[in-house]
Amino acid sequence: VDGNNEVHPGFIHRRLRTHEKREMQKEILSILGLPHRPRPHLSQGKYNSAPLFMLDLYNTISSDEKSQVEGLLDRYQSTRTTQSPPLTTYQETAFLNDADMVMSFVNLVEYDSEFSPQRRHHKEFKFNLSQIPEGEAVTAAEFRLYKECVSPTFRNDTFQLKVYQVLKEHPDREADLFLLESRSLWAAEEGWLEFDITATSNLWVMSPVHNLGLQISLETSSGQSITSKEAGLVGRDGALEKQPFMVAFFKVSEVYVRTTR
Amino acid sequence: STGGKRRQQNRNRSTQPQDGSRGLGPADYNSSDQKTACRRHELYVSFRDLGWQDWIIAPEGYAANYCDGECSFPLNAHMNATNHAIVQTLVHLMNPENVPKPCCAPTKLHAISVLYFDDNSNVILKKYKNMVVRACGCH
Repeated sequence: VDGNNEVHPGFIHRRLRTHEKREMQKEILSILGLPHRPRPHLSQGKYNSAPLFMLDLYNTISSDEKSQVEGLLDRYQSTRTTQSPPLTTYQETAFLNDADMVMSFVNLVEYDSEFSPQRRHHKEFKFNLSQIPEGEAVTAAEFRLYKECVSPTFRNDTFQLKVYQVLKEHPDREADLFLLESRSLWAAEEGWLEFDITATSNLWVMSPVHNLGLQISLETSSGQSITSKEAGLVGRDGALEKQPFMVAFFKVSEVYVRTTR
Repeated sequence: STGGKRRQQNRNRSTQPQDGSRGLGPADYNSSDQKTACRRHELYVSFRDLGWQDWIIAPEGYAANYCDGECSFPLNAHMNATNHAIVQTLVHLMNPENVPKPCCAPTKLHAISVLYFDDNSNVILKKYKNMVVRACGCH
């Protein structure tokens, strides 16, 4: 079709045969670097927090083609809560400027594991990073949790939120944990909380057997252990658009070579 | 090998100057040259028509475009001809049986971003380079 919306006279019109159509679809999938057409299991998936967050990023970069990366960075920064630390380091900004793929991961844990009495309020999160295309290296990764304003019982309190990487699981005793971050939260604050898990994600991508997930724990200022729900953190039973997820930024580290067919 | 038949088809094409066209006006060249000149044509790849909306969240499709037309002397009639296209044309004129004319091909390509689900319902936002033909020229 030309600029006047008229069909180009030299264009040969014919309907593709079924096998030609299939081959053409394979070629387009190959251009997209996909071995086959993905078959996601979506119930309400499109309205979940991760796809909505990613769609926001997409809309921003699509609306400003000239400054795609800057747009991505701006949008990304604007999604952060006022209470959370800004992207201040030169290294973080450089990572985001370099990103040519962003990927979000849904939390796979349906129910929390049976933890010991000491860790009975720990909450577990697991993400599948096994399908990262070859040649993609993690430049930045964040674990995102949504916090709502809590009930009046704790309104003037502060909580200590700790995020751990699970190092090793044992059948007869508690898992070995590595503290990634400890953060104070106001009970009344509301919005997304982001935790830098770049190093952890890199380990998981390079060595999938070490991907045993994350755990979080919460304590009041008096040291009392509380559940994440009591602290206002949205879990599986919460709103779809506030579900926890992780997001990772990647950079192509190898020249992409199309496979021989 | 398909030159004769192709040229006949090309003569019937309508003139549609490409964006940013410069150089001599239409009166300076033979009108048939203008009609068959190398230029960009629109071609939309629709993910919706492929029935891929279940895994591609955005876009619904993209204007991939393609290049088509003749690259014949004088090359000024064609936008974005490379310097080597002139050499290629001269050699073709000297030995038309063995040396082909310059090719009408993309000179400017742009990227698109695609947002899609993978098999695990994770979401990928990826920039694909060289997906959209912005300008065509003779190489």
